[in-house]
Amino acid sequence: DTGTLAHDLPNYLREHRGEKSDCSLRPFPVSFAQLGWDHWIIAPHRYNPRYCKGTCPHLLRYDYHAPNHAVVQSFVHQLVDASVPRPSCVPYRYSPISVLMIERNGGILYKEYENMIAESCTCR
Amino acid sequence: NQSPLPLGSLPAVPTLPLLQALQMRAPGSPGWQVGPASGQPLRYMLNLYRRAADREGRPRRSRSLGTNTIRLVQASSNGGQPWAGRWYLQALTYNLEGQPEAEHLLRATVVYLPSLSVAHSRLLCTLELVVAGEAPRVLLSPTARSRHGWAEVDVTPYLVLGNSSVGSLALRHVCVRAGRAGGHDAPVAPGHPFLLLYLNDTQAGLAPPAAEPHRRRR
Repeated sequence: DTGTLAHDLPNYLREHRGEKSDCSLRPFPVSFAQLGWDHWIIAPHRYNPRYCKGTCPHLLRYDYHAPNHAVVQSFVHQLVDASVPRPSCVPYRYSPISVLMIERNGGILYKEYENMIAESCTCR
Repeated sequence: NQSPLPLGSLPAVPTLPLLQALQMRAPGSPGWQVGPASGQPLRYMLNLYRRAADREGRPRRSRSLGTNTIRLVQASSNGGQPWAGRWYLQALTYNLEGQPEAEHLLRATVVYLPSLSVAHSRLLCTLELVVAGEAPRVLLSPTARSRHGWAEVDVTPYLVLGNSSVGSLALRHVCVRAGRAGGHDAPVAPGHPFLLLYLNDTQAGLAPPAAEPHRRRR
């Protein structure tokens, strides 16, 4: 079955390209007021962390940056045992944001926090 | 005091590392008043932030600050009457205790206004470093000036002695009122200079270290 899928890859990809439910990066701007943190985070007022959502395809394309284990697990789910879950759509790369905060002692803190915005998604 | 603090409408679940780190830094409940952080220090940091990041908080790579953490420490004074005629002399202390272990000092500067207009005259100001046990004070010369009139004095050598850091910094803010004498209005006191600590947070993240106390300074 795996060999058949790989042989028929061009048709397979053509059929499944463009599905809205495919694993992809989605915007979701959020304000710190919504999180209840606006009483001590001065800036920014809002930012867009984004999120990953969607179904990981059976055949994981190279642009999903999926580890080999996820590729194997996808085949196991499809061909061997459906109780083994399919890989999940999760963030792959992140970027930082800068935050300005009031500290407990009245000081003011500027800080860059890593991994605050999702920049791409993967299946794993 | 690291007891859990309420944060908005968060459910009662085991605290995630990000939220735990934010709780350690947060002043407290939504009703907590942030009195001291206002005026010139806040404006300075807001300008710094706008230069460093865009509206959504993304760091501007073209204007890197060269570090991932900058802490503004406000001065405390012993009160009393700082005015003596035309002269303004105010002793200030900056408490440096309780800095997180993961934050390493790169540079420290004191920011102040060397000249400001008040009423019908002008205040000309400078800073003196107070060294414990030494009568002569060190007059600090600005190492940089901004277009908004701020002057910066590098005090890094006075904060780091050998392999350790000092627990506090003592300065004297000295101003003289130039221009026409007279007037019966109460003299306007200049805002206290503030200390900027340029730090490198080696954790570069929100998750706090496991059971690590804040650094105690000798």
